[in-house]
Amino acid sequence: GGGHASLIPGPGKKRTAAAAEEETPPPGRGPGGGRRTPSPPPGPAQDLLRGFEASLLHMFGLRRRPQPSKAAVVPAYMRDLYRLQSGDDDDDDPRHPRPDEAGGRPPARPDYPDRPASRANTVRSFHHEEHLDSLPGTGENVAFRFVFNLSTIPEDEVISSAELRLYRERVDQSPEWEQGFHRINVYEVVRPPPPPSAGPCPLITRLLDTRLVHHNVSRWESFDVSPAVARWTRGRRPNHGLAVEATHLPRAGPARARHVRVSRSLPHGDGDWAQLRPLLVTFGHDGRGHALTRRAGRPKR
Amino acid sequence: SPKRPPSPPHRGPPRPRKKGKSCRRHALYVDFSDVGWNDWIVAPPGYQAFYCHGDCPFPLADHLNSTNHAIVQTLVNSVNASIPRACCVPTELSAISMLYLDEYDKVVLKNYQEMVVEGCGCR
Repeated sequence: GGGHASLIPGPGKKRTAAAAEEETPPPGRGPGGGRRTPSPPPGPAQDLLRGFEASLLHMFGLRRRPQPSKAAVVPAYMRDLYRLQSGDDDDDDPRHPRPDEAGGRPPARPDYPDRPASRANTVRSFHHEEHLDSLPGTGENVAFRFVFNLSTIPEDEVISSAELRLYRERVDQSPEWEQGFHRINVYEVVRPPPPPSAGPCPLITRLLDTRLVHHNVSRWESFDVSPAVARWTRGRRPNHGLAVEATHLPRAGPARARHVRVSRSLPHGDGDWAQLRPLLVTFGHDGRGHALTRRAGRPKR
Repeated sequence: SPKRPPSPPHRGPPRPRKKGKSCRRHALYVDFSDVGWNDWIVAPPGYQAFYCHGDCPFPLADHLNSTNHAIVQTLVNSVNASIPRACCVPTELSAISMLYLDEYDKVVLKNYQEMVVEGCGCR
């Protein structure tokens, strides 16, 4: 309408719309709770539409039509990357509010990752499998293991870069500046942690990245985990996850354990956790087309 | 012929301008909600893909962005209609980025090549 041609010609479009209206939620739900395309009656038009959709999905590199579940969450970082990449720097979408930073101000837009994106045409984000294994720490320190299932990355996609993003919340109850320093260490777990019955056994890890931070600000921290992800994907090495350790410098105050958001926290519930939980982002290239070069603004069409 | 006097400039009725009929780019908005794909494509909701349509008449004007072969083919068509005219096709395309949820509920941002017609020509 409105002088624009649509993707499907008139009769097919009407048929698709009618089929969508006839969709009944209970039998149409997939195992993940997502919507399922209703099975239309067989016929030449439907065969044509099915073939049409199949060819389009193949063009997009998908084997079947995605049926996202209601639990699927689109991280704000991915939305920001899309906006930055497409040159669409408009204000935030009111339908998808971003979590507030301390003080009520919205978090600053992340810097566009020019270097990782310059060699990639695909960015994927992963949440961990909630196998939050508390690792044996030193008593003063807190360590967590995150296992990200990267098996959905296609074999023909070469990962050139990967980052682990952790959110840390501002802590106000620190009387002295010197007491607010933390060191965040990110390791690759080389061997899985031994079972508790095995007794005390040192965890074998490899340090990937580290950073000294002060807990006077809320922000995301990005850690380079490219070597580990390259080993898991290209090198076919077993993926035992990443370990994150928050080391509190001596004489840190009682607020030290709340700074880095590595787990759900009660009683806040799951609302902000969906957007603030750790995020693994991979930058890869499937050998087709050019990289994600950032566009510097685009005139509105 | 050099022995003939030069012919006067064309004074006949002006040729009707075929504005809009020659090869050019036309609007074509692809709306993902029209095919029910807006449940897994997060952004954009749709995009201007454009398409090429129009005539490639003899002689091919410069703005029709033709190739030497298209000029020859059009020339041959002018004397032998069994040879088709050159076709109005995209000569320059650009990419778009799409943010979507894949089959495994993972969020993907991907750059797709040659999705938008930037220029049309007779080829």
